[in-house]
Amino acid sequence: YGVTLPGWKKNNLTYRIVNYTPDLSKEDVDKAIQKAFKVWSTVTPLIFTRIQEGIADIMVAFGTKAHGHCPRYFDGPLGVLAHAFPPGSGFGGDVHFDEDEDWTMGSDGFNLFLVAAHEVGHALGLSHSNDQRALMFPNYAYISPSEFPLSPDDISGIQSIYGSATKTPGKRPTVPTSPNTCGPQISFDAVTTLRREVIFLKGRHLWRVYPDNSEVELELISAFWPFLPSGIQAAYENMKDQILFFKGNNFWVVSGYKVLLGYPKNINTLGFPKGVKKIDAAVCNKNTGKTDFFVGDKYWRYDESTQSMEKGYPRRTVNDFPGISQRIDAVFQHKGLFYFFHGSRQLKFDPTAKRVISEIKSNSWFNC
Amino acid sequence: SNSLPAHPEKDNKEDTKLVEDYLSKFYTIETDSNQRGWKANAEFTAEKLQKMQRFFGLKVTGKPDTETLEMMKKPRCGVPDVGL
Repeated sequence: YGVTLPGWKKNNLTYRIVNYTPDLSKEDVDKAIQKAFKVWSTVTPLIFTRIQEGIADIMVAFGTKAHGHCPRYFDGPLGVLAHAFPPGSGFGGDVHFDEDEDWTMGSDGFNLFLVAAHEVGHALGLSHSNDQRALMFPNYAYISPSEFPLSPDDISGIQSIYGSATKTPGKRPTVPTSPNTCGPQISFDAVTTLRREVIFLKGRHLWRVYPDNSEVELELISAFWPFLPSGIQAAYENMKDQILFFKGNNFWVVSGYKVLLGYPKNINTLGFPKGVKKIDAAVCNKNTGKTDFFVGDKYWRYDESTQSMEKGYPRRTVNDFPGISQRIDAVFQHKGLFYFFHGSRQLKFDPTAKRVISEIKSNSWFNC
Repeated sequence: SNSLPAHPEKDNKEDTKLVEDYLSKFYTIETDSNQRGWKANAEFTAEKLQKMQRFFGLKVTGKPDTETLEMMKKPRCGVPDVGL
């Protein structure tokens, strides 16, 4: 990525749509532009407010060839589609679209949302990236609007200027401190496998552990899955090479970097009764194709093939998992065994023999 | 084949204009003319072409080869790739 510093000196920014294109309805233009701003507010503390009159920080307009007093000209159909100016006064932050292009909401012509998201990146201080997967790559490339358009490169770039999203809007984030992986009290919010890796989640961070070669990488969750909130409470890998993440009564289904369309959904769509407000931990037993969801001192069993909760649940955890008597933080399966996490302790459990094999420290996977 | 080739000189002219327009739009850094001694235009163009080819991960030849011309014809953003 590239940045044009210093970026905006505030997190609350205004934008105004000065005029429209005849290619689309006003509603579609409004929606595309709003969605373009939302892409960046999802991964930063920035807040965008639309105004209808006067001078906004970011003025959005359509024009052709020499347009207004803009120092850059457009060139007719194709070629240059749009441009924008880095943060600042006057033209600073403004976004211009070439009206000689065919603006659409889909994959034909040029998708206004995608081009707008790129140009807003410039208006916030990003310059072009030479990473071909990045939204800030100079050339237009269509991607399905259901996919989140930012790549890790884009997110690293914008967060190098503004930091990542914070819970208290408008407050400039402190630099995220990395958790003390090898501290004696380390605990985890959730753990899941991801193909040959094991992913440990805590707060806004995740560790990628490769058990086969004992490598460990610490990352921000937002660098991989920017649509996920921090503080994920449970996660598991199903039988279809997807990961399900849970927080409160919401869950997301993720395939690779992408979240599936229509998520987050409410956990009661999986068959949980209304009274269940959150999931503590979850693990799919790859030998049986059944997923166990742990809530307090009970658990539910879900059949991944029929996509339905099994009858006769919930059951008390300790009855079927002798030795697992406390509420658990996280659980995952590795080489047939279950690893249950409770605070800084981890219980290695054999689901066939139905017994705890050993108790180890939660961070035993990190070569501390 | 004995068919008259397209107008190579016309194509060449168009390609030359395409390259010059592209490089002047996206690879021209506003520098203080006193700092930069006068450079032969061709050398200057080759230098900027190499910069563009490097940015897009193309073979760095300094010449407007087919791959480079193809990249220059793709619809894109009007913001320069260098020197903001």
